Amino acid sequence: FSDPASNLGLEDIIRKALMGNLEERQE
Amino acid sequence: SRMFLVCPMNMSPRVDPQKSGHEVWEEFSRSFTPAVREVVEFAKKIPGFRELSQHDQVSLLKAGTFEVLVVRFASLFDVTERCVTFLGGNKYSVDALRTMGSGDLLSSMFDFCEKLMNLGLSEEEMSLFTAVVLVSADRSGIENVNSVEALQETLIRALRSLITRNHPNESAIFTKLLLKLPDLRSLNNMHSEQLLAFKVH
Repeated sequence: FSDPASNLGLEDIIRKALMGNLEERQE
Repeated sequence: SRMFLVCPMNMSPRVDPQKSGHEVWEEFSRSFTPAVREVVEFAKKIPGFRELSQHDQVSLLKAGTFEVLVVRFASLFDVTERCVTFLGGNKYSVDALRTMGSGDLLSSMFDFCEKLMNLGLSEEEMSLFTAVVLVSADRSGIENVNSVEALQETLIRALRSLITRNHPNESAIFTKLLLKLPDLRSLNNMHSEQLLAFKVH
C-alpha cells in the first residue's frame, strides 16, 4: 500500500496513454 | 452497512450494496480513467515534457495526477452553496457528504478550491500553473533530477512573466500561487491516507 498510484491502477493507465503517443509517432 | 465513495471522480457517492468490492473498484476506475488520460494528454503538450526520460514522465504523472486533478476540477467544489458536483452531474451538499463519512480531506479541498478560485486566474494562467504543479523535481523516484529541475524553472519563469503581465498591480498573486504547491502536497498526502484506509477496509 505504500504506492497509492500503483494501487489505483494509475501507473497502467498513464503508461498506456503515454505509449499510445509513442506508437503514433512511430507510424 | 452502507458504503459510500465520497470522491467526486465517481458518478455518485452511493455504492450499490449488491456489488462486490472488486466490482465497486472497477466501476470507480472506469469513472476516473478518462480524467487521468486527460492529465496525460495535458502533460504531453507541456513543451519539454516529452524530452524527459519515459521513466521520469511516468514518475511525475504518478505522483502529480491527483494534484493536477484537484486544480482542473476545482470548479466542482461550489464554495457559495457548499456542495460538490460528482462526475454523474448530481450535486451533494457538504453536510450530506459528511454523513456519508467524508472528513478533513473534503473540508481542506473546499478551503483550497475557494482560495484558488478567488485568485481569478485566466484559463491560460491556470494551465501554466497546472504544468508547474506537475513538473516538480522533488517527486520520489525521479532519475534525472537536473532535467526535471531545468524544465520546472522554465515553467515557473513563464508563469511569473504571464502573471506579472496580466496583473501588474497584484504582485502577490504569483507568491500566493507558489504557496499553493505545498497545500496541494498536503492534500495529496491526506488523499493517499484515505485510499490506504479504503483499501484496508
